[in-house]
Amino acid sequence: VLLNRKIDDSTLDEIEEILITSDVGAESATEIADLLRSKVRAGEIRSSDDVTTCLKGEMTALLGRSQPLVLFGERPFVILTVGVNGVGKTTTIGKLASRFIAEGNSVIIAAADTFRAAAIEQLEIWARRTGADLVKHQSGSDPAAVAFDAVEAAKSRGTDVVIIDTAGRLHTKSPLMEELKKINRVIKKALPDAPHEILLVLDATTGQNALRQVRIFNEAVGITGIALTKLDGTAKGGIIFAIKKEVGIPVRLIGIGEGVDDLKDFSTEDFVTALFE
Amino acid sequence: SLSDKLDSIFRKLKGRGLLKEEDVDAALKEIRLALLEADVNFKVVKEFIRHIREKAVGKEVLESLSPGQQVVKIVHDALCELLGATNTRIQLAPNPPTVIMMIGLQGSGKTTTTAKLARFFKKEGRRPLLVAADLQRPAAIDQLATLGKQLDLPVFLSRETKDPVAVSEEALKRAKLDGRDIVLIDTAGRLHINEDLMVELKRIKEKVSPREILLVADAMTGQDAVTMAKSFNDQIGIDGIILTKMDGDARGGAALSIRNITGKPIKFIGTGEKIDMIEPFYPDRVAGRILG
Ligand SMILES: Nc1nc2c(ncn2[C@@H]2O[C@H](COP(=O)(O)OP(=O)(O)OP(=O)(O)O)[C@@H](O)[C@H]2O)c(=O)[nH]1
Ligand SMILES: Nc1nc2c(ncn2[C@@H]2O[C@H](COP(=O)(O)OP(=O)(O)OP(=O)(O)O)[C@@H](O)[C@H]2O)c(=O)[nH]1
Ligand SMILES: [Mg+2]
Ligand SMILES: [Mg+2]
Repeated sequence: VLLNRKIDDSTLDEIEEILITSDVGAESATEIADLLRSKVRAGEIRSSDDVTTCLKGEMTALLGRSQPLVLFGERPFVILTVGVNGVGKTTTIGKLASRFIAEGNSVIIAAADTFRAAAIEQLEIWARRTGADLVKHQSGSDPAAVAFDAVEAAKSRGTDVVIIDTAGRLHTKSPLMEELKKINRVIKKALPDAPHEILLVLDATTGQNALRQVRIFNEAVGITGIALTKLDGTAKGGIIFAIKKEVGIPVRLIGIGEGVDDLKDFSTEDFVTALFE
Repeated sequence: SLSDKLDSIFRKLKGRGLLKEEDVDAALKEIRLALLEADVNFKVVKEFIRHIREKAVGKEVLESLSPGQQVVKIVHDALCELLGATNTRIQLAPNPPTVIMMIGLQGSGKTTTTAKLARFFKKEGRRPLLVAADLQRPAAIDQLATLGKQLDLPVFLSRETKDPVAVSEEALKRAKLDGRDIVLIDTAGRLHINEDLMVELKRIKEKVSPREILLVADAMTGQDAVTMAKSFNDQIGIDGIILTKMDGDARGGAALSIRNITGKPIKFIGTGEKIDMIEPFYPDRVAGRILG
């Protein structure tokens, strides 16, 4: 899209447009464009091929090295999955369970979304598909109790990984955020070092609101990793630049489809390349 | 606020006078930023700013408003005009049943909204039939069945077939036999770039001739809103839009982008997870929210 030609204002405008339409955000896009402009003026960039190389370099540096999800410490390794409604939490858990099991781990999934219609049934299907065990209570019961029971069960059975599904919740709803804090506290009662990973699931089609989601979930329970879903669509997920800059939380995983194998480790290089495709 | 930022730009302008070009251009920079931060699509913003510039330059500064407030009013009114539409009621078919088809990306809120609409019609004294035509997502049928049960409304479903077209056709036959006057078809979430799944939607449309095809879109959608809405509209044809999760704090620029690119009316907004949380769409409320 940026054929080799001399740099002028229209080239830099084009770059700003690509960045903005990728959900990088107007402020970050302008910062990056200004940075390139100053390098052009300093003579560090001569052709538009240079611009592309420099741009990709800048963005790769901004994102930093990939930090994949690694199991560490004493077992069970507990993952708490959180995020707003419909982003792909339950599906991502199914994919993660499949991956951990393929790597030789035993997995318990906790059906702690006790609110939404057929949430437990949805997870039951994923558990069956992947060979993971499922801990569930009745619909409408206390989600913290489900999480607690799942961690207790993992401790007594010697299970390697516990993945806890929670109900989608908008970060603007304080009673729901309080419920999440309670789930987190109760998990700690069962296992003081847990959760080892608090995974925020973000939808790549979401715009600038993703930044607010990260801020508020992070303030509430402390997010240690992000899963960015639906990158198999046309949305680019550029918001992760602003997220990295503001809170430094790594994107661990990306969702690239609805199937059990459609989960990849986040690669900075692949992401930056895809941004300009 | 945007109004404050614009006031500082127009500080030198007092009472009587005209909005000068350079002042308006400075204001437009701020407005452009506000709209982009609100997730309005880049190209839609460009067009909109050009439109505002024409309206604002050379206008007389009113006594009752500060120049900044006046420009905000010009922008707000223009947004309302662009967002608004006359045809925002669900159109009923001349010969019942009226078939309504819910389409959209994964997780946008189709299943929940299908149930919300069913409740809305039931309250109006109608006899809706819910149709579980998502045969792909785990427990999608159970989800709609559970919601139907909550509403004490019938849900047409089949666990035998993998063909949503067949389910939709059968459901329509059943609706006619049972005297149901509204048929609400919940479809599986899909990507506009998945050719097979878009063909599937076309086939359902051919077989059941929906009176309304509603695009269910998430209010927090970013720049991609234009790409996906245009694609759904070009390939399937939509009659209206429902914007969900408006109870969050997303500014909702997707509303302007989708309305602008499809020309179709926004009919409802989803305002919560519970089954009664759906409201008609009011352009001036959404306009104010986009401006932030
Ligand atoms: N194309 C695509 N679809 C996805 C991806 N991840 C999830 N989905 C779909 O998105 C929809 C919502 O997924 P869920 O897993 O139910 O999302 P959730 O966050 O658990 O939803 P709630 O529990 O209702 O808040 C489903 O149709 C999934 O199949 C992905 O990476 N790509
Ligand atoms: N807060 C809020 N949540 C909503 C609203 N509408 C739907 N939801 C939630 O969004 C999530 C996804 O809703 P679904 O109805 O399953 O979405 P869908 O489009 O049918 O998903 P797929 O069939 O997987 O494509 C659920 O958690 C719903 O409760 C709304 O207006 N506000
Ligand atoms: Mg879920
Ligand atoms: Mg659905």
